Amino acid sequence: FRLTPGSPKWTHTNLTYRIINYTPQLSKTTVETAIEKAFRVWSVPSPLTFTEISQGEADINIAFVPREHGDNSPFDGPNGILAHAFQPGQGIGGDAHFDSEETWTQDSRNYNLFLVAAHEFGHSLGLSHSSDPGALMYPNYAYSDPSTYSLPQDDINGIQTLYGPSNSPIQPTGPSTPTACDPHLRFDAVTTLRGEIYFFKDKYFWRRHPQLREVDLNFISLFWPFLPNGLQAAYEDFDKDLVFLFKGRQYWALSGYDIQQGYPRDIANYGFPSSVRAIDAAVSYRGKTYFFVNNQCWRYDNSRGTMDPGYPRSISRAFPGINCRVDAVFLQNSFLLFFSGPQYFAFNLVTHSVTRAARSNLWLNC
Amino acid sequence: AKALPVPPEDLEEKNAKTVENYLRKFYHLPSTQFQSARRNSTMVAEKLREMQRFFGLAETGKADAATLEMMGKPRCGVPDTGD
Repeated sequence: FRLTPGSPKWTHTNLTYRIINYTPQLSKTTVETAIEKAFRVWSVPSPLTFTEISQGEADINIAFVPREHGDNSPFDGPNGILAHAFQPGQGIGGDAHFDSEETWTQDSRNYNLFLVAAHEFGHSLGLSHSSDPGALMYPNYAYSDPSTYSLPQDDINGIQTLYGPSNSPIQPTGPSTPTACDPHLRFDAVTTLRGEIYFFKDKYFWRRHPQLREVDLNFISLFWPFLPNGLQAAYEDFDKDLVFLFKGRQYWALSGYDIQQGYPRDIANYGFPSSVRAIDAAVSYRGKTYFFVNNQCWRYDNSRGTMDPGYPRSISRAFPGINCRVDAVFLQNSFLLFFSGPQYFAFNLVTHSVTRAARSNLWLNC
Repeated sequence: AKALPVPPEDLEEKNAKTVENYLRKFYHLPSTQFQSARRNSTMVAEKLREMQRFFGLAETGKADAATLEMMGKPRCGVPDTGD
């Protein structure tokens, strides 16, 4: 996190705000609810309180304005700059302006008002932009499901540096952005997707380009707003050119970046009994899909559409040398790459043996 | 056809404008008036590296594809550095 240079902050904690005008795209109630929820993001981890007033001078004025609007920081029409806000202080200090030419929504369509408002109010309170890609105060817009939104730890650290901890006996904590070179990094799921390799972790995924070996971190929600965080397994069905993603008993299908209609579905469709509550990892190879659940391996025949007899069997029996629970697995050339905790094992499908073991985050260029 | 290919020279000029505009708004790139072209390009490269460092991109000091892609993303209007 970063504080605004000079660390300007409000000297009182019971702040007031006033909504000067509204956007015609959302009802007044929806705007008020989004703004109230955005302020609550900051009041929960700090001693700050926010009270709406409808008359007089508020600490934080909120307005929807287009282009040049008198503060020497013109907006630029749809997309580009979405909003801005001023650091704590009298007059325009603390005020937040939203580009009235944007499309403001209360869902995953660009741009969710609650998320942008929560970010701008961070500036109104004295925070600057954070270089943590998972932080609310990161400069670029990134959709996150408002119904499950919790302020990331980086932002909590920032606001508490300025105003101290919350008055509640239990200090709230928030999610931290995974770092590629964390020696303890475990992947939730790994799959290939038309040549690229996707490493899923919490609400993020690293995408590795096969030739350039560049790795970039993205929000799952940026590509697939409807997918949940915390995916557990994933595999690419090369014959159908589909990627399947699993969480709990539900699974989704992607064709490229497009989510297929009619999903999520229940893994009962694969023939799993109700006793199987979740899938740890999955990989498809030569018309068979291998599912890893606890210390067992199931094998599904893609063309017959049923599980093969003789399964489940122990993982170490199906893949000698893989004597651990599997977090994730994917196929590359004639190798299955099994990930377990901070390690991966390369299983040679020709010699039917483990031929290499190393750190998982080597795949992220660490 | 509506989508006519953009000649490379125009694209480069367009990219240069995008970069300068972005760096002026968010990284306090001084105005290029009254500056020599040489000094201006040095300053642009310096600010580009600052922006690339902030976003965790390769610090090339050049308007490479990843940098231009980042500059094209919707964002907040408050500068990333300074007041």
